[in-house]
Amino acid sequence: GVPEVVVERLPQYLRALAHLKESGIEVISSQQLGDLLQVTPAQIRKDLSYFGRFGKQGRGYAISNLLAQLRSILGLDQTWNVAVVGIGRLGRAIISYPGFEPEGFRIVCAFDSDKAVVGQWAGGLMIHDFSTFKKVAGAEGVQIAVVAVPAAAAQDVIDQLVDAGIKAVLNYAPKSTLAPADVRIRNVDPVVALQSMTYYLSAAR
Amino acid sequence: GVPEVVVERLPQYLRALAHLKESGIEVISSQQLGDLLQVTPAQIRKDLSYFGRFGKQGRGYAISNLLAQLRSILGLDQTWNVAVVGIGRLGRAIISYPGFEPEGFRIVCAFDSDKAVVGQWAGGLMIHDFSTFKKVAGAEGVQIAVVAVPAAAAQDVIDQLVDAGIKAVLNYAPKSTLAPADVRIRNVDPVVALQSMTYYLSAAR
Ligand SMILES: NC(=O)c1ccc[n+]([C@@H]2O[C@H](COP(=O)([O-])OP(=O)(O)OC[C@H]3O[C@@H](n4cnc5c(N)ncnc54)[C@H](O)[C@@H]3O)[C@@H](O)[C@H]2O)c1
Ligand SMILES: NC(=O)c1ccc[n+]([C@@H]2O[C@H](COP(=O)([O-])OP(=O)(O)OC[C@H]3O[C@@H](n4cnc5c(N)ncnc54)[C@H](O)[C@@H]3O)[C@@H](O)[C@H]2O)c1
Repeated sequence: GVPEVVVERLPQYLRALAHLKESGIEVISSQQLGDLLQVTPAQIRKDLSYFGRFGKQGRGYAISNLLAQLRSILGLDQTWNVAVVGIGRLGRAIISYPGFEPEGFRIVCAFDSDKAVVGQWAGGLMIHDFSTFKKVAGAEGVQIAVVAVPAAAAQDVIDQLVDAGIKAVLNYAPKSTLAPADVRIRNVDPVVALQSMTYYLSAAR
Repeated sequence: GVPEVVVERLPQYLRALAHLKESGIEVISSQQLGDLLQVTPAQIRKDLSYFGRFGKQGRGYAISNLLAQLRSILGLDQTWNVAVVGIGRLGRAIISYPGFEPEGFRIVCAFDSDKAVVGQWAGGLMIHDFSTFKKVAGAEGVQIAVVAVPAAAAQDVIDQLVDAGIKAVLNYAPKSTLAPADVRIRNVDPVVALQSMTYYLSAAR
């Protein structure tokens, strides 16, 4: 199949293409796209070749067309049901995060393991006991889980999500976790983001 | 100088190299590293060439050496003083996030604009009025700011951070913001992370 890191690069291609389209540009070569993304043209062509035949030799890519096809391939024109696990401070902030809904990600249920938290309401959702995840999330058609529990609980929570049939997890806890090959885990890692900036702060700059 | 997107790829190279080193591997070719990162060997060599002469033609890269040099280039062996702006739910979660300290990122002060929040304590830090940022953050030697305010306040907050001399901002608010070319902004974008997973959930898979 397609290497995972190639799929991970696609949303960035999409953002670049969407910006180009907004500025009224209709066609782009892999050289120009490569310059924009600072990726070699060969890399771009290789990445895109996994998904279909795009562009015309010597003519470049028709942006609108490529954009529409990639969005469809990535499943971005669909709605996705999302569950949040761990409704502490971060979990509550995630439930109210306004960026999900416009992009088709609907948070439909919330879970916690603390008896003092279960039964409370957060952003219009009643918090369920995480032990009922399989039944409740199944009934809600949940496809994606967001994990906002402490690091020590992350692996156990993910094991239970996997057992319930979840195939995509966005993990905020600072822990690398394990899951079967057919389950995707993305870690929200602010440290990596900070480390991409310290270069500019370092001595010689 | 070095293109920004190249600098952004370095932390990923570092993680791969660190894993290889942990498994006892001492030398790696750009082909092998490329396979690992799913980036063309030409891309790897081009990226690294911006930072120095690494590796020996026909012999590959000595991992320990490359790792140490890249860490130094990225400023990862230093301590960095960090301020958090916006001490609501997310801000409090960020102050207690255990991943920063071990990597040399020390949160040294906290700011908010709500009179009801200013003067409270969060994670051992007293919350200052954001209007005093320049003075307080200056005294604390703050180099990096983390923004956890609502989207509508993000641009104004960043303008004030820039005015106070901050050159690196980690922004959690769902808003693309503007800043001068010598100020780095990284957005923590969970939507892009989710969009890199929906591919696997989509119909045909
Ligand atoms: N990646 C990031 O940018 C980022 C930023 C801040 C915090 N975090 C991380 O997010 C997580 C949550 O932080 P917080 O400040 O909201 O913590 P918190 O203590 O306020 O909330 C954690 C919640 O998880 C619940 N929980 C614990 N174990 C559970 C389990 N097994 N099943 C279900 N629920 C469980 C708790 O009852 C609690 O309500 C932590 O791991 C923290 O390090 C990540
Ligand atoms: N990127 C992510 O993964 C992610 C996840 C959750 C929330 N968020 C975002 O983080 C931000 C905070 O979310 P929250 O739930 O903690 O909100 P919140 O309302 O609980 O807290 C926001 C805080 O910011 C303060 N504030 C507002 N304007 C300010 C200003 N001009 N200067 C200083 N402080 C100011 C408020 O007084 C409040 O204390 C929001 O933008 C939210 O969308 C991002």
